[in-house]
This record gives sequence, C-alpha cells and structure tokens, in this order.
Amino acid sequence: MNIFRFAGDMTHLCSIIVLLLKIQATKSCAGLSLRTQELYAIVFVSRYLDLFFTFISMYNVIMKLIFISSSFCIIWYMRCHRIVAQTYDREQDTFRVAFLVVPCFMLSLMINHEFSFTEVLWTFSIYLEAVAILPQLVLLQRTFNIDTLTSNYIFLLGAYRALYMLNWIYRYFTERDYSQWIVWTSGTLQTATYCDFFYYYILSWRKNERLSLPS
Amino acid sequence: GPAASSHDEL
Repeated sequence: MNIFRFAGDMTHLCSIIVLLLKIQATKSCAGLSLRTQELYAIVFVSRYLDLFFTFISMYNVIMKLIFISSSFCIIWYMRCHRIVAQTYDREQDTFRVAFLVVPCFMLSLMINHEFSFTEVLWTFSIYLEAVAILPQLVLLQRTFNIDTLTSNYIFLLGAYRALYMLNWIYRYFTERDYSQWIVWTSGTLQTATYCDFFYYYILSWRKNERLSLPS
Repeated sequence: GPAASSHDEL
C-alpha cells in the first residue's frame, strides 16, 4: 500500500467522521441529502459484500466495517434521531434515486470484469459511487444551505478523490499488470461530478456570506 | 487479469 492510497483512505474516513461529529454536535442535518447518504450506504454494502468471500488484509476488513457502520449511523441520525431528523429538508430532497440505481445496475450487468454475483455488485458500487453525490448537488442548488456541510467535510471528500487518483497513477508506474479501466473511468467521472458539487458549494458559501454581512 | 479479481482498494 502506497502513501497516496493510505492518505486517501484516511481522508475519506475523516470526511465521514467529521460529518457524523458535526451532526452530533449541532443536532442538525440541515442541508444534507439523505438520499446521497443512502446511496453511499448502498455503495459500501454492495462493494464490501466480499468481506464474506475474500480476505485481503486486517486493515481492509476493519476499514470496510467502519465505512459500512458509519454510513448507517449517519442515516440513523437523519431518519430516527428525535431532534436531528426534524432538521432534515424532506420536501427539498426529492431526487429520484432509481434514476441512478437502475442505470448503474444495468451498466454493471453489461460492462464488468467477470459476470459473477460479487463482481457485478462490486462493479455496480463503483458506478454508483461516481454519481452518488448528485442528490446532494441538487439539494444544494435548491436551498443554498451549507449548514451541516462544513468546509472540512467538502475539503476532505475532495482530498480523498485527488489522493486516490494519485494512487492509481503511482500504482500504474510501479506495479506490473496493474490496470483497472472500470475504476479509472468511473473514478474520473466521480471526480468531475464532485468538482461540479464543489463549484456550487463555493457559490452557496459566498451567497450565505453576503446574506450574513452586517448592513 | 489479476487486478480485476482482487479488489484490494476500498
């Protein structure tokens, strides 16, 4: 494991933990898309089903379990927590996730490395992760609300994307037979959708800044 | 290929 990969995993983990702590501290999930968080949970569950079939390392097992449980923890807060659930923008967060889930699943049936149960689910999770931020992007475009989406979370999520791309480049040049077109293509698309999200986040941030200026 | 079947990244 190279330093880019490890740093990428850590920033990804930190982004989720930061979000969770922020929800806990402020007792609010305003501005956060439950649909995006649920898509991430689907991504983690379908990708990490291989926990039952293949063992790679103790590091991988622990990280996978943390990713799955923390994503469900965020969903629990948004859906079930007495106070936090009341701050959820239910009426605004209406993106039809089926429009993402179904095409991604179809695509994973057609384009994969191997037509098997775990392999198709793994491929599905890669495709879905690339577009999972879209409901969040739409919610942000509608509300300009950046309450719970702190700049820390946004920064860490972006750093995770950048570091993983560096990791692929590093592995491509240092390992024999390392090439994974599915991951690279969807990873690049994912980074592009993230950049779009980032752009709107900055826009909303500046708009909020203007609103809160003393007159 | 070997990279396809062993998904060692998270």
